[in-house]
Amino acid sequence: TTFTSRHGKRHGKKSRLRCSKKPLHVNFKELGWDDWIIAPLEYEAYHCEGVCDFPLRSHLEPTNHAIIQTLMNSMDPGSTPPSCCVPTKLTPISILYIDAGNNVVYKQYEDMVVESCGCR
Amino acid sequence: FQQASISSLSSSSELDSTKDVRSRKEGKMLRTPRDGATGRTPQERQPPQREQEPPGRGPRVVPHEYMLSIYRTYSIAEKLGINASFFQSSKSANTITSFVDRGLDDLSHTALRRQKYLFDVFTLSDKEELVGAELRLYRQAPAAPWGPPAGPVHVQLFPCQSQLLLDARTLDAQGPTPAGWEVFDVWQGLRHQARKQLCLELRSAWGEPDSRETEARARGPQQPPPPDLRSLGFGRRVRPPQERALLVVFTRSQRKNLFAEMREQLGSAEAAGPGAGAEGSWPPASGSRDAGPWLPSLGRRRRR
Repeated sequence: TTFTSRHGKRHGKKSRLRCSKKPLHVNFKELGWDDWIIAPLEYEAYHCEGVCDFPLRSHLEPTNHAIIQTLMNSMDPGSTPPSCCVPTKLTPISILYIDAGNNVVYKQYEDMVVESCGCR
Repeated sequence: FQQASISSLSSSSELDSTKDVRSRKEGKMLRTPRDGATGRTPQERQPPQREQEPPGRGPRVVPHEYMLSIYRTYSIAEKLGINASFFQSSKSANTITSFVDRGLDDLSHTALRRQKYLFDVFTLSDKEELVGAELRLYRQAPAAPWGPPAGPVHVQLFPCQSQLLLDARTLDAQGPTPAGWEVFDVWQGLRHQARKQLCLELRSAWGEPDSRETEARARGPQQPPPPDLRSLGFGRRVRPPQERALLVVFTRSQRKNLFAEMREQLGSAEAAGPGAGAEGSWPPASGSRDAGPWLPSLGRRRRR
């Protein structure tokens, strides 16, 4: 059996959010890249945030290693940290930019938008 | 499914409203007065326009309409979950680079039967797989007919100083010819070319489109010399930027990360100072004067 808190609620700790996808708006103008990126000047990249605690939900697509690590952490938090909330599926975006020779280039950049998060 | 289509710009005023001209060297933005809010989310706003003038003249760059339509089509496809590299037009490339023609017509001859198109392609990386290359020539509607045709008119494309016929096109000798883009496949020409400068030669001819000796073949006394390329609508004297010849190169690069481009930008924007990071590191090693133009340095915000 795993270690569970007696009151079912964490003492004085607000319940921590579970691992999930959160908004992350990227503004290339703010990054100072708008003098070489033509389009898009901003886009929604999302990011992963939250805890991977026991029991892990199936939609978090945990690896077997993450399941073991989470179990061990729930039994003895000092033995190992919980598994990590990371992107599990990423998609590309198209960028139109100016290269070092002042030519206009279209490029598809992989892994620029988080589609789903999970525990690894 | 929605039909992913290339949305042509609805009006030049829309272009003007989002037109802002940047001069890269100064990093300043000269913004034309914007219309009122177009009520669109930033993502939907048309990408800003820059003048894609021939490189080496001014640092301003306006993307060619063709590149804007490629960007729009493929980013719509991405939103629909369609992999853009499946598009036949993309030739399964993930990088499409456009180069503007730097050549000018040699007006010393009375008739212009050959045109040289010059492109600085030094930014093409030989680490990337070349999967296609096109020369896009905008043919203006010829002002006056080129005289009694002596048969079908052809234009042929060769690498300069070479007889390797890259591509040919038959032009309609009868009736009014509408203005439009002629697209030539120049992949062969780029494959065998050192990636510094690409020179292509357009020639006009009578007779069969792909016979190499067309022009060299002894012309019978009755056949007039090949037509002047300007009378076929290929004159380059007065061309708006959007009608300049465009070399479009399709490559597939394994390079996944943005940092390579940023390093290039850093290299072109500033001479690498003593604090520049080791080759391949991004951002430059800590302790350098600043984290690099793209990251606001700690404390005071940096504007390029």
